[in-house]
Amino acid sequence: QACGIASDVSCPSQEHNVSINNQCSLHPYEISFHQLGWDHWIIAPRLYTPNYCKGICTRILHYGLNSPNHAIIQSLVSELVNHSVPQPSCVPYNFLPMSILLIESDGSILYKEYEGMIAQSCTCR
Amino acid sequence: KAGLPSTALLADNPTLPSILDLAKEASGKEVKQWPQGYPLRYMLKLYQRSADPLGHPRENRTIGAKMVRLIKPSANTVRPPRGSWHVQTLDFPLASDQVAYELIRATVVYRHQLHLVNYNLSCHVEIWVPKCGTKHSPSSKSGSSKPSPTSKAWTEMDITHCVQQKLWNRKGRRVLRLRFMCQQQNSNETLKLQGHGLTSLDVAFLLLYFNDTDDGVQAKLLARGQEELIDRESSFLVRSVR
Repeated sequence: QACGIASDVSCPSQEHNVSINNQCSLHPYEISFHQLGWDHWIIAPRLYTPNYCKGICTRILHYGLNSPNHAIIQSLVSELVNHSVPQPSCVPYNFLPMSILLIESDGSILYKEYEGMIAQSCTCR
Repeated sequence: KAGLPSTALLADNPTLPSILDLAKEASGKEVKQWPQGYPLRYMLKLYQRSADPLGHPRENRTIGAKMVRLIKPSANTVRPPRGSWHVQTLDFPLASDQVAYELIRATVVYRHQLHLVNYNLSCHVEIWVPKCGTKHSPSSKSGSSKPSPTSKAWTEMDITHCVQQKLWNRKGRRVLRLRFMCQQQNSNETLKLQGHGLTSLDVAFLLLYFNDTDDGVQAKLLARGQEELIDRESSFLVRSVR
């Protein structure tokens, strides 16, 4: 069924069950280190925006999701061949670092840049 | 406290970002005490210069390091006065994650002016490491090229060479000992500073700047790989000549 693969050919049944805003996408999310119970050792920043990825990875993986061909195959297998094979997952693709000022248990003060702290884009894998 | 992954998971997976290791450690141990005074202000200024309010590292940051540790002295002893000099010895423990991080710079920030009730003192520090004599007169400029965020009473002195050459690669527990020496400005009278609480006063702290050794390790691995490749090729060449 070409409609299931080529993104410019939509399948009638496809249109009903996956609207655009359900598709895999990045969701902004802000927390405080107090909510994580870490504010007794993190001096700065107060707020942290890890963001998260959520949504359905349909067969029509819209452009820009950086998904490998494998994701399309897996979604077809899941739908047409074997339902026990899960649909691809919506996960972060690019990350941003974050600088944290914290207190170590010996009382030293540490400035440190941590990689992979903020989700910047999503992908279906 | 938010649930943390079980320590077994953390322990099994040493490559987890060290923030989780720290969280595990910190959630277990309450921090001794929240820092205050000039050391905290110094690091807050360094942080604000290096990251925006949401913690995103600034593109134009100038610290040139991925990690900066401010270490306060673990021991601070007042020595018997020597003539007109007041002397304190300060011990700084050099804990290190040598595997993951490479020391790229070390400085000591100290008070070069000390105003007590009836004394105005001029101070400097000396490193207690053989053949590492560094005697500095007060100067507001730090040894480094980068403007250090010190106030007019504090000075930053670069001691990278001493720490890297003499201490950093030593085995076992490594302690950097400094002598903090003060003299009354324009007077040679003997100082009687007992009771001024000098051992609890922040008079100096150490700053160690680190970078990840990842690329360092990568570079070394590549270099070693290339060496092996070259060795094999050269022996191959010898064989083909035979």
